[in-house]
Amino acid sequence: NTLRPRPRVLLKAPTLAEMEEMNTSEEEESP
Amino acid sequence: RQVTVQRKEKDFQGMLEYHKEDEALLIRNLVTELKPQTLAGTVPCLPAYVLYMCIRHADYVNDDLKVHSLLTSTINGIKKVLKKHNEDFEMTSFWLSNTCRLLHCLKQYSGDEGFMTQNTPKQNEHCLKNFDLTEYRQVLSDLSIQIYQQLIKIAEGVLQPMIVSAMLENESIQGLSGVKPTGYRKRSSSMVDGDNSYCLEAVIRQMTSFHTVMRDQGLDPEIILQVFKQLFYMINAVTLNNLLLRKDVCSWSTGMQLRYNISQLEEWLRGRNLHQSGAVQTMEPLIQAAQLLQLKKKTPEDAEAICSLCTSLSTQQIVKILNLYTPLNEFEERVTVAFIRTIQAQLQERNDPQQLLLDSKHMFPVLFPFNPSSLTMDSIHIPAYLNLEFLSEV
Repeated sequence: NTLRPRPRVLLKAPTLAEMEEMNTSEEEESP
Repeated sequence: RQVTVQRKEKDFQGMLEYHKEDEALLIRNLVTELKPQTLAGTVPCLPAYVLYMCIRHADYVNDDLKVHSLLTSTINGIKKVLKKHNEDFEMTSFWLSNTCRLLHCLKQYSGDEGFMTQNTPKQNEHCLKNFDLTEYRQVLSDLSIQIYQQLIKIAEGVLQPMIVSAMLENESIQGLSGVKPTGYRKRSSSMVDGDNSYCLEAVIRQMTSFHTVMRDQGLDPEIILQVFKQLFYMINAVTLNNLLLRKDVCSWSTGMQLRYNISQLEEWLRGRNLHQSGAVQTMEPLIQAAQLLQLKKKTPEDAEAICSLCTSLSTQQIVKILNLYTPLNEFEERVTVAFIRTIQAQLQERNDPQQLLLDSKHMFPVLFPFNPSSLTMDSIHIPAYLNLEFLSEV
């Protein structure tokens, strides 16, 4: 089946809480 | 509303390209600094569509870092704007609509056949080619739940101070004040400072305003229904809890006024096509309490009628209302101890909850059903006042 697309690559995502943590630590690092 | 959708040149494939260094500007102009009012007249959820078109281009050029970065910045931007406007119903509703729409887009254009059943062939061309964003969909779904909770908290904060006076104290039925229990006339315990009384129309006006905002912003109809089910539950709980604690409102006349108020709320739901939300069902304990105040409370037959009617009230609540019941005048008798004992005997088989009061903070779990859009990406026009001229149409 030539029309079938190739499988997509799963992009790993942090959870909402992990994202918040990363964001907070970035804000703390910046002056 | 006027929807600004115009057909673009035929070579626009519904993707938007930007330089990596412009990502912060994109998030600032489209998320953190955006005022929902400026988008009146454009297609609802425009920011979500613009973001999807940017994601799609990063996917098209197979740039996973750009996709990661844009989604992370978007989510953090939305969280920032919600934190800053945590008492602003319009802003919170706006970002709930957009977050849900972005989530729907990531499903509709995921390439997963289960989400593509309603797509046109043109829409199928706009699916992601390289990346599976399932995990980001989960993050957006969690974020939507947080925004929904903030929205309910804001709406409840606005409505709660109005409920007791509007539902129990305000008399809109002509001539009813003449049949208030003796000694309690004109009592207004909750109005210590100034005039804090509200009529039911004020509550209805406020709900109409909430509904208009959510509808105009394109919030999914299923979510709007859940918002009103939640708000009606809160109205029910706050009113019933007050009734269960205040002797002065446990009277035939308050029962009459209460039933009238509930019917006005039901009528409002029907007028706004919200009657299928389950909102009225959440009011059932209050409806029964209003009926209990109006029923005769003397003979064993009356006891039988009360027991078969009050199925949404616990034995403890029924007994409490009967104990608090205040006769209208010297000609109406108090509820006798024997009558209350008859009720208790009839209801002893019931396995009722022990607490007297309802949990007014209880929240129903929210669901965000998939709601694909019929819009095609290449038909979306970005107004110049959004200052997104650095985005190039591809």
